Amino acid sequence: VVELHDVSKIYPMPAGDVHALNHVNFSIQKGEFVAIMGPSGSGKSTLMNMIGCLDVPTSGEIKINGKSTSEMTDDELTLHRRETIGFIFQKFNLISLLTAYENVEYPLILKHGHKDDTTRTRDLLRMVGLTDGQMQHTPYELSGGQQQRVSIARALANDPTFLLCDEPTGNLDSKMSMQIMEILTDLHAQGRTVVMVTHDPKTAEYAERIVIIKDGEIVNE
Amino acid sequence: VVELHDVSKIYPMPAGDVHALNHVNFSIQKGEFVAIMGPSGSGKSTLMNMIGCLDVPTSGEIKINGKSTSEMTDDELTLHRRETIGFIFQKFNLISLLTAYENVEYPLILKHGHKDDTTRTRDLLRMVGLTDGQMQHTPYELSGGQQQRVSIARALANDPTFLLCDEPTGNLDSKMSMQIMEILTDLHAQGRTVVMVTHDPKTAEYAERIVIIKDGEIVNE
Ligand SMILES: Nc1ncnc2c1ncn2[C@@H]1O[C@H](COP(=O)(O)OP(=O)(O)OP(=O)(O)O)[C@@H](O)[C@H]1O
Ligand SMILES: Nc1ncnc2c1ncn2[C@@H]1O[C@H](COP(=O)(O)OP(=O)(O)OP(=O)(O)O)[C@@H](O)[C@H]1O
Ligand SMILES: [Mg+2]
Ligand SMILES: [Mg+2]
Repeated sequence: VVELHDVSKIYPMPAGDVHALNHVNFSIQKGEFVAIMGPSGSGKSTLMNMIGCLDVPTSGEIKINGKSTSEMTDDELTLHRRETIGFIFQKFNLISLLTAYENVEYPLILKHGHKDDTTRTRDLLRMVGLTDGQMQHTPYELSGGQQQRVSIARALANDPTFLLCDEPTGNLDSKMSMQIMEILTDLHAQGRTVVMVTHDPKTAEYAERIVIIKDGEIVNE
Repeated sequence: VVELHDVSKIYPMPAGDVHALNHVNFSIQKGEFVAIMGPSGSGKSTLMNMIGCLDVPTSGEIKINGKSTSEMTDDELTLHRRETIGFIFQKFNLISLLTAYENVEYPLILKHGHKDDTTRTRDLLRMVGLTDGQMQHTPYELSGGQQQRVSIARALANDPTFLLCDEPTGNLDSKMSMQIMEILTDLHAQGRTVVMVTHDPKTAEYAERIVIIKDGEIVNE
């Protein structure tokens, strides 16, 4: 469903070019559960941005369902991201002026053009363990792990077929981590594709395939 | 060196009061290495803010070296924080307009009144595994784990006797985590006091004492 062909990402910096990704070849089949592991700074988040079409490669080609992203219009890419991809960011990326509830509701408003008149937003937040009271907190008024869980709920808002999770349990205790991994496992069992960056071997065990990246290159498959 | 007597922290919210800390009694001896563990949202970061005098309790008393913080002037508290405490934040709290180098140098400028004309800033960043090139990146241009390491280096800038670390290895792979725990262990062996929040049992093993917090209350000592 996603193919990366000879993809490189270079950041030109005063001290010298940073090769965040170096001629990467990588593909993900529909319905797979893949874990990506590797040292800090090795290129995992950069790879996730390529897979999720949040960034463009310096060279090489990315194909979504067989179609090259360079042949897609901006509108097509935006629609693809909004309709099919759920992205859980390493730094959560919540909107600080909105409450947890409004943050999760936001993708629904983007898709349907009006506020959520169902219980979906509330159900998603309940599923990640937030109380009705906590849903009214802004991110600043929530703990680190609560913010992480809100970003997980938000990624699931539009029922994505493709889940990209960048260290989804980094700020959670083991009991809560297991609950989140159960949710991801269920979603995968329903036929969705899951790609997860993790540095926790216990979390990686939930995946069917583990890919290791080092210095911007995939070192095993 | 730090005593909390019957400390409570209450956030009044529209949905009802949030009791982040509930009548907490807790003390830390000079030179101890204490780990604080507990579920997401249980009050760990709030407790750290109390210990580090970054926030005031709603009720109860905090004593630093026998002296109550309510009897200290703002200047005294600021000096205490700057001279003796190194704080590694759960969310890093780096200054986005400054480079990694400038972020670590900043506490040195606050203390000495001029830029660092020694190799201290560079040595600290080298110690946490950053290259000379990476030191010139702003936080946005660094990976999650690199940002976490910069915040660790910054906490050590003024050679603190009291280290407060809120999940210092949450974004790091196991090899890098071990390196950071070695650094904290060395600092402790030199006589410093270390208080560390972690949800990783492997990291907690480096401590001499583990304190568990649940729903704003300490449930063991
Ligand atoms: N400014 C605030 N206003 C209202 N409630 C708050 C505020 N800050 C924190 N809280 C609440 O206080 C409780 C404790 O928060 P705290 O950040 O100390 O938890 P924590 O143990 O560090 O959690 P985590 O492991 O997820 O980081 C949480 O339920 C949180 O929602
Ligand atoms: N905007 C940027 N400009 C310059 N260099 C960058 C930029 N973004 C990332 N980098 C560099 O690219 C490399 C890969 O970064 P990336 O965020 O993908 O790493 P990562 O594997 O996710 O690391 P971590 O496990 O620490 O999150 C790092 O060395 C980083 O410093
Ligand atoms: Mg990353
Ligand atoms: Mg916390």
